[in-house]
Amino acid sequence: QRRSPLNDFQRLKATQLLSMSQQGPGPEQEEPADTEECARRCTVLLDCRAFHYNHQRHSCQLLPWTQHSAQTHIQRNVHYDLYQKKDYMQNCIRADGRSYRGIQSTTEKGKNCQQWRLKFPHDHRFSPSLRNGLEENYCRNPDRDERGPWCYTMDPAVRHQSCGIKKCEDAVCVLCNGEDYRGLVDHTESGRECQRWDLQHPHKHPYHPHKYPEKDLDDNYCRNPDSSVGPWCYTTDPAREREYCHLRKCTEKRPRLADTTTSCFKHKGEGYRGKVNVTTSGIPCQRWDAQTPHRHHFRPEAYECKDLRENYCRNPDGSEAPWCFTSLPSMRVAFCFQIKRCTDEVEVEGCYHGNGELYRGKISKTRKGITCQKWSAVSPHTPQISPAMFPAMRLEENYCRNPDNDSHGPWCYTMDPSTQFDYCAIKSCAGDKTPSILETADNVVFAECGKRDERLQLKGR
Amino acid sequence: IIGGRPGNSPWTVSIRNRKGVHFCGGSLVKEQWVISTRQCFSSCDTDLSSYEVQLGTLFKDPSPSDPDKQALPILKLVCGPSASDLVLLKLARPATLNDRVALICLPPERYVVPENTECEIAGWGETGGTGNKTLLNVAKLPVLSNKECNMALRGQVKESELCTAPLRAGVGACEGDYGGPLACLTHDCWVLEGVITPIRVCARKDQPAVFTRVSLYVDWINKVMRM
Repeated sequence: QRRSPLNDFQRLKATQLLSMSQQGPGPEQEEPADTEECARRCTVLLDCRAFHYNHQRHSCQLLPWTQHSAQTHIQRNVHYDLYQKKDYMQNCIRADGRSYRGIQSTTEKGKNCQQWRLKFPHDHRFSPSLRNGLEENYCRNPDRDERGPWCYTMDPAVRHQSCGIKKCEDAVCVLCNGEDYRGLVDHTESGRECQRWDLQHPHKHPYHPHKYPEKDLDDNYCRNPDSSVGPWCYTTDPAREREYCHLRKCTEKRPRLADTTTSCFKHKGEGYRGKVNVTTSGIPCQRWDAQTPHRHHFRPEAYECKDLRENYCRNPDGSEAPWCFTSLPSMRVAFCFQIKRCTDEVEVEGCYHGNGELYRGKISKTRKGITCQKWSAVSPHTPQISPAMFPAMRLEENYCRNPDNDSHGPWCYTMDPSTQFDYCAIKSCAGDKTPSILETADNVVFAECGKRDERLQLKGR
Repeated sequence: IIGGRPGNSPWTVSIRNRKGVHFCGGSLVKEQWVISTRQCFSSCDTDLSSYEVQLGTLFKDPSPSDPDKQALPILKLVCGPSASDLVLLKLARPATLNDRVALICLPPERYVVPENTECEIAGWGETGGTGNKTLLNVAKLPVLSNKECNMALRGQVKESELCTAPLRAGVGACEGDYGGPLACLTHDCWVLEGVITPIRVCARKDQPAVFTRVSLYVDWINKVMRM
């Protein structure tokens, strides 16, 4: 009863499906409806294959085609989400594949399929209808063949042949803990159907797809967003919150992690393989293969790709940095922030004196290696400092300069739209000393900031 | 905070990951800007969607209906000059200032806090059995000159760092406090003089604690906020 009709659909966010030749889709249904009601309407219509959901009008438009239909194309439109029936979109099958409505039209041996409406080269008894989906020459399973979808072939010597379409659970195998699994299995190991990640019923959960864009929490497919032992999903059974999915383990050798480091860590340190085994504040880490003082599920044998050796700081779950369970019963986990981050700065060329206000060199990249924007350009950033404002500074081309006497050296606007300005890959010249601050004293004046109600300091809540 | 007491620090913010778990501290320097430490963030161009800053409440894990709590998504992260280990976080919308949320002053550029100035650290990090681990804890620390600090730490302290004096009883920042403020009282105003950086030992007795000296980076902070 708690199954959502949306479970039969794949969603493409901010997408509109246009058809160039076919008759237009039905009018947008004026009556406000939610996505589940739209899915319900589409499900009962044999000629409905997809629908647009219009977020502005809270209405939908049922469509008789999908993006795989001839002469259709999809385009970005932030007002629409496109929902297409899974049977038409997936290239793998569930059970015997009788509901498969994909567009594969060759057999497992590579023979072209015969059009279902034709009786040549092979005569047969199947008549295409909306219900049996025998269209074009696509692989289908109208007689519930246990080997899955098949077709009559264009080879007069071979009457019919299986198309060899894999079951979804076999189509994509699982490496390591399946955090990279992007297959299409949507049932758990006990056969329960998965709940869509974008729904909060029957189970309320924190894994909103928009919060975890890199986890691809698509539709109701099995995923592993929380570094569990394997892919899992919330189930549509109100009595069972979540379950693992039964998926094929890859037999091929696992790939080597590209970003492994030992003396420092990159990004979140998931590739850190060094031997630091104390937390930032010096507390020894608990061994990963121990369950005291803290019980946990990060058993080394269950996380073969995470290198949970000894009691070394690691990041098996995508936390902010390498961490460990601590040997203190009162402190469960702690980060190992004392491990340095690997520098992501490029090698510097040249040097500047003072603050670099007289630097006139031709370096034109930032410390991160991003190319500088021309001082005369207005995109990607609109500069607040232009060559005309500071003619003496020679703000030429995109060379690093220091027109505002920034104490941290020459800088530039960058070509990265998300980084307005940054310091350049130039260092202060050796032996160039800046005056010490420790002998000077300033008169201090402050305005509104820094005030607090001291009564709150004393008052309990 | 080790050796602290539950207290009020209306500019101290809690930085939360996508699961809503506190992992670092920060200081509100403008309605839409928080300063913290680089070590808390995976990269300078990291995707911080769904990370948020929580402020206005003394509780580490306030109830969803806490009327004082403000939770503001982080829009952008800007890394500070290379040696600073500072980051500025731009919030998706301005914080509402009130009794429980206030801005902390920035020091004048290159200002040196006089020795013995009364300062305090605040955070929701580990308490080591002191204070109250469900609340914001605050501890007082006096400033130590770099000269004396260098004598204690064998000359390893840079001008861009600021020390507080060692206390007999262990008082200091610990796991989960990193990125938070060292706020010092100057002319009746609290000023962000330091940022708590990850250190090897929490509240080591008879050893000074070292912070990033904010006054050396005020020009950068103002430039980022202006631009």
